[in-house]
Amino acid sequence: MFEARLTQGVLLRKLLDSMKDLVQDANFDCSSTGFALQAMDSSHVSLIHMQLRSDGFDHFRCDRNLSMGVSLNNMAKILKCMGNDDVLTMKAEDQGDSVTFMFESANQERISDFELKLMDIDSEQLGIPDTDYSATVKMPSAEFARICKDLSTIGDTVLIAVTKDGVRFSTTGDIGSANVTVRSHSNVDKPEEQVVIDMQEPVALTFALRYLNSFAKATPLSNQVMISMSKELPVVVQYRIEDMGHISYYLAPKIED
Amino acid sequence: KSTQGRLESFFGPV
Repeated sequence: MFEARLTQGVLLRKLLDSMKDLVQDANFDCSSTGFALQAMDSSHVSLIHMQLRSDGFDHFRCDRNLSMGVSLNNMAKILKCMGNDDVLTMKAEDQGDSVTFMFESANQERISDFELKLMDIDSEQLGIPDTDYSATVKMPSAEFARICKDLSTIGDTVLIAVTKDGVRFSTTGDIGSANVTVRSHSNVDKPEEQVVIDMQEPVALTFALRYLNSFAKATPLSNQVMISMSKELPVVVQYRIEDMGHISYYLAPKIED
Repeated sequence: KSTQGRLESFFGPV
């Protein structure tokens, strides 16, 4: 039996909205540690790793490990039927072929349940080694989303270059070119607005903007985003979910021929 | 010219 109750049910809707454009079908792994997902997009260029710890839920019970294969798009459609302030409970039997989502309105006057059929999904899991990255940038998530969107008007790829002076996002295209440089700055009163650059050595890598724009769909989940890069390694774009876990996206770099 | 890398080139199977 798997049962998980989340007072802030809207959190799961935001998570689904940040994954469904990248991956169609995926397995949610339920265990005593929590609720997790690892999935690659169909072209194997990007990977999502999402983890919600069991202690972040208001109630969490998972008697045995369970893998729930779902269409992320269909799950997102169901979660759209949840009120913004509803409490969400997910339930699944150990050998069952469906998962139930129960939505309770804050005043308990409306209770609904939606059942989603599960699917058998063969998913390829990759081992992601712990890495000390050459550079890590923490910045406002909305600022990162804006830069990716703005640069997409000019080009298809972005060169992200971290130096001690800041992080520079550059693109070129048929109509011209664009650069945005963000400098580190602290803000004691508004920590969500600060930019922190932790650099062991300068690093510059090129990525497809299309994927970064998909990652930015996670912006409503966190005020800050953490971008970690090392030479010739996939970038990690991580959004921390307060008191619960994170959603991290990995994107393979473009390789110069 | 650049080509898009694939994740399997960087990460191995579990």
